[in-house]
Amino acid sequence: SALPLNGAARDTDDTMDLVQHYLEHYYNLPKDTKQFVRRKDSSPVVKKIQEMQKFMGLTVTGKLDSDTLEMMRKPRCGIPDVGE
Amino acid sequence: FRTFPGMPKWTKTHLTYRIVNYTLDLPRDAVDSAIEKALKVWEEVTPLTFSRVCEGEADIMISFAVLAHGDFFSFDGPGMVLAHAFPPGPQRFNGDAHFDDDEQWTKDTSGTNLFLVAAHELGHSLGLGHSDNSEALMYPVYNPRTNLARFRLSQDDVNGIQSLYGPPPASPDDPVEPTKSASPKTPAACDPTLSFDAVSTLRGEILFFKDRHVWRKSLRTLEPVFYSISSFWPSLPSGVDAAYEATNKDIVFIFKGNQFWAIRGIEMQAGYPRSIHTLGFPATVKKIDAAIFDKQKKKTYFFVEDKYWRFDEKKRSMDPGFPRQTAKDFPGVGPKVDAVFEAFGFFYFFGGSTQWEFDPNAKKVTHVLKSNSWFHC
Repeated sequence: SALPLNGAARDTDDTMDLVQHYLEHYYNLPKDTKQFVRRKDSSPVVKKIQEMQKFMGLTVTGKLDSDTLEMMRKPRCGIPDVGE
Repeated sequence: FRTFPGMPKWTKTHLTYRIVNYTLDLPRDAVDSAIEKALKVWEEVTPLTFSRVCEGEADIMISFAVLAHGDFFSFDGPGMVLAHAFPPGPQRFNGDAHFDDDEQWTKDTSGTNLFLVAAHELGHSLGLGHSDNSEALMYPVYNPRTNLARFRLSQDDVNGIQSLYGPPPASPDDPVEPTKSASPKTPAACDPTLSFDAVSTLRGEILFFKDRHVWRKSLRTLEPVFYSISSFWPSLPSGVDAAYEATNKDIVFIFKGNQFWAIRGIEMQAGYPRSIHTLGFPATVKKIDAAIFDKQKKKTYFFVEDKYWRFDEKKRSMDPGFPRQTAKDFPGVGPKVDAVFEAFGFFYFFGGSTQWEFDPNAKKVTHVLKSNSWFHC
């Protein structure tokens, strides 16, 4: 957006970037789903969030709840969890 | 547990590793021992053995880097991604482990514990993927609350790595099924079918190598004493192929695969392991079966399959006219030799559970014994 983001909007944007990168890198979310991630209810993204929650032993909600976001921020190995 | 797609794994059990560079967060020896300890975690539950090389290419190249560092995955600064590693294979990065030097690497958990992350990454270097078992070492998220003093692989990790390489070879001190014939003392030492990987003298004692252990036998005592190889020489692999003492140098040379190490007493000599091909063996020779130094002639005989080479210790080169058939010059011995050493002017050859006492002057076998006759069972 042309206007500088206010704090809350910038945080949301950062979080979406984090989620986007995490699901692409560790769970094989295809890179062309960029426009969907902002709409959190899109099915490819929901499925990948559920896959990540299941792998990590979290409650499988398909939503970006606090546990899921907290787990995404934890230090970890850079190797993908599924796929090549 | 998971393996990588296609289940890549090493087709050999003896692997080399090299620490290419160091983080400034820790003293070098702390990095060395963290890596050694991390490898031992996997060595203890598989037939795999590891030895360190200090130059050139190794199966597992270990390095510290920041941000973009030449592979396809840049690091991301402090936090988040701590390290990554590549599965087994012949390509450039296969087997390698990279550590993000924007992390604060520590010996404890005040920062990011190097041993813990290295043990995880080396699991990848051996072919394990991530596990969804949160108790497993191969779980993708770093757990700073791991009890380092009582670290153990989870059963999931063990199942995973053994699905690729199987369990460790039964070692003489593993609990064996008590059988009537086994005597109450160390059953392996007096097992009538016992064979040795290698035998060498060492400053008047005799070393009998078997798997990950070595019996030390003084000529002044009846009983051998039983040790793990790693208790003397931590960086020496188990399951060695050959060993001999060059008494004129006070050095024992130990061979495994296409490499050899030099030991003076219990000190590993710097600059080893070296390739056996530096001794003059052709590339067709992949390993040595046995070796012995003839102090009269200052020559070393290397036994490979049913032939042997003669090496001039003074000129440090192979004599021309070799290899020759072992049976031709050592009639009654072999055809294959597991180990050999010299004592009282005789050569003692070992093949399976048989031992041949050979008189090098009379050029004949003078006694045929059990391999473990030196243990006075």
